[in-house]
Amino acid sequence: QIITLTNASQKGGVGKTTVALNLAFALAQRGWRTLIVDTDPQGALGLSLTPRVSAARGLVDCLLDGAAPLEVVIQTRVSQLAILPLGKLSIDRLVAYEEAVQDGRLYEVLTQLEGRYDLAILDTAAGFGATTVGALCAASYLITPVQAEPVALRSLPQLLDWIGWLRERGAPVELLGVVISMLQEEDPHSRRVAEELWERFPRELILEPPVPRDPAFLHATAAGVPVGLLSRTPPEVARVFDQLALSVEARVRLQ
Amino acid sequence: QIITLTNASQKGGVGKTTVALNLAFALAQRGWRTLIVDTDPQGALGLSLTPRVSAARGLVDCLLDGAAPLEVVIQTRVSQLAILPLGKLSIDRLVAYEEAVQDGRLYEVLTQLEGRYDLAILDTAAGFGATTVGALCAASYLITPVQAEPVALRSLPQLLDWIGWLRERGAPVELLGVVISMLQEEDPHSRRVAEELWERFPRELILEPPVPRDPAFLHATAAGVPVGLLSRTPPEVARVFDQLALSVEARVRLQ
Ligand SMILES: Nc1ncnc2c1ncn2[C@@H]1O[C@H](COP(=O)(O)OP(=O)(O)OP(=O)(O)O)[C@@H](O)[C@H]1O
Ligand SMILES: Nc1ncnc2c1ncn2[C@@H]1O[C@H](COP(=O)(O)OP(=O)(O)OP(=O)(O)O)[C@@H](O)[C@H]1O
Ligand SMILES: [Mg+2]
Ligand SMILES: [Mg+2]
Repeated sequence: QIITLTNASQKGGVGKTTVALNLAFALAQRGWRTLIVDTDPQGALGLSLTPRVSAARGLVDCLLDGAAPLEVVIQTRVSQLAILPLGKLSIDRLVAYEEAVQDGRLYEVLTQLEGRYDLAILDTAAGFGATTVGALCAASYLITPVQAEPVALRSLPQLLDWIGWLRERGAPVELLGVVISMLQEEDPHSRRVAEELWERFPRELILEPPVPRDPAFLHATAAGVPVGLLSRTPPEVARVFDQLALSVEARVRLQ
Repeated sequence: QIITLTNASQKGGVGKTTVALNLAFALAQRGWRTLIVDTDPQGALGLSLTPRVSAARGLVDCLLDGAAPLEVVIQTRVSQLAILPLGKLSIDRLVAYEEAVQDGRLYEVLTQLEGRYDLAILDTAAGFGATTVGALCAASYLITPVQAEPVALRSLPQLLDWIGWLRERGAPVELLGVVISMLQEEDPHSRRVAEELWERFPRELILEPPVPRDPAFLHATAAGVPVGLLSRTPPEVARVFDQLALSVEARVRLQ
């Protein structure tokens, strides 16, 4: 039974794709067979990796053209990590894609991969549009990155409302936790956001440690890799994701 | 005839709301009667300003409950600057709101304000969902903030495709220009993005100057004001928006 973790947030640019990719890499390194799935119509995962991923077939081909998921999953050079990219999504097919994700077909695609992966990490588009709602309905757990900046904290209540609304309608998704993202220790306004999260939430809902704002992420996206693959000795910040992987393991029933 | 500028981007968190708010403030200070309109279902403008704005009635009341725009527009303490907030948008009304924005009613709301404003600056949700497409169809011009980071640059072609697609279908929206956002001069990957924009686009499509990444923006959102109102002597970065206002004036037919 694949455990599905969906990365979502109302606020844009908080690090959903960055956290999804780097957490998936860290979990794969811990030995879990991990599949990272791009549901974002902008093909976010491809944009953070390489043109090969952006050009590849993917979820769109499964949902709209009957492709078998196993035909389009990309095995990365990290043995336990595979990618199901978005695939090519033209503007004319956007509505069809959104409808397919919303009416449960995403869940069917994941079921066709049962037994091959322990974890599926879903990246989503900002906001609660059709594709994000669909990705939440297909999920066991939600992880939400909260950027350590005032505006991002203020939009967090909306996400919590959405979870309540979805659960009332039978979606089994559970909040696994908040990832504090882009924390700037030297900026009192950034630090204050982290402090408020620690004050207002039960500790088990704030995944540790926070991810600091770090130039390594721009370097990694420029190179098209997770931070853990940036160089022979990974940068300090890669270990943050190793620790986040442990936090995630402790909370999901991974065998 | 109100000139409508819509701030949009596929990529999230690139500074749409920050640029919309601070550019509107700078234009108002130049003497233009400026209305900033929040079309983003997350009520982004309210989140960057004060709880009073978040709690106020707004566009939702006009589109769904027949409120007259003049009843809900908020006059700010800056005489030439007014705000049309999103208003309260419950999850149950999201679809109705999206449909109203898409079927031309947003344009009607703006027409009811003719003669009262020179400029309307529309803030939008990330991506090209229903509300953003609606806000683009109601626009004379599009301004797109491009965050000076590799991923944001890579998603820019999608925005250009969308403009082409909309114009083919009769939307009169024209790209006024790119605002380079959150530029970090000391980071080669950030600088490289700005250089590529300068290389690949005609100079008239890149609004000058770029907006640097600056702690003043976190301070301003914490205080619920545009950067120009942060203190008695505005911070250095407020002048960037004064210059951007001049760049905008030069390109739109403002009388
Ligand atoms: N900890 C960090 N330090 C510095 N930069 C970061 C960090 N995390 C992410 N970034 C950068 O911030 C930008 C936004 O990150 P990302 O694209 O992952 O956010 P997102 O929430 O997926 O955005 P969207 O809403 O468009 O899906 C990217 O340029 C990314 O490389
Ligand atoms: N030049 C800047 N320097 C530093 N921080 C900035 C700058 N511009 C914006 N920010 C901050 O970056 C974050 C994202 O900005 P903003 O909310 O304006 O982006 P957005 O594109 O409107 O996001 P969304 O996709 O959620 O609508 C906010 O915390 C904002 O205060
Ligand atoms: Mg993303
Ligand atoms: Mg915004």
